[in-house]
Amino acid sequence: MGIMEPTLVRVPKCASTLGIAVEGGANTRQPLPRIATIQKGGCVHISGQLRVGQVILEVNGVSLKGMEHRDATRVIAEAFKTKDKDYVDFLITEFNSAL
Amino acid sequence: SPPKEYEDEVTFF
Repeated sequence: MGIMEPTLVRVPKCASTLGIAVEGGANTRQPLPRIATIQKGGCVHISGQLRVGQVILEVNGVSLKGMEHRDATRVIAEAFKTKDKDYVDFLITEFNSAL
Repeated sequence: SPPKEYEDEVTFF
């Protein structure tokens, strides 16, 4: 089975929340943040492009590698809050990649 | 202080 290429997913900010829960980060068993749940009505659920279990490598081009949970989640929160983009770009991979 | 491992820390967005 080949290594799956990371995929860039653009999620439009079409709802008041992203509607995902993220777990993991540096120094944990899950070294890169992983999508734990997707809530109905959030942007991610509406865009329908992301799946529970996918691992987030980058957000808006910012790599989350080596970041602890608190820092990685701050990058995600700021990407959603920022007014200069009406979308959030997620670079995701299917595998629990510890690249 | 809490252990370095943040095993089950989950953040909602």
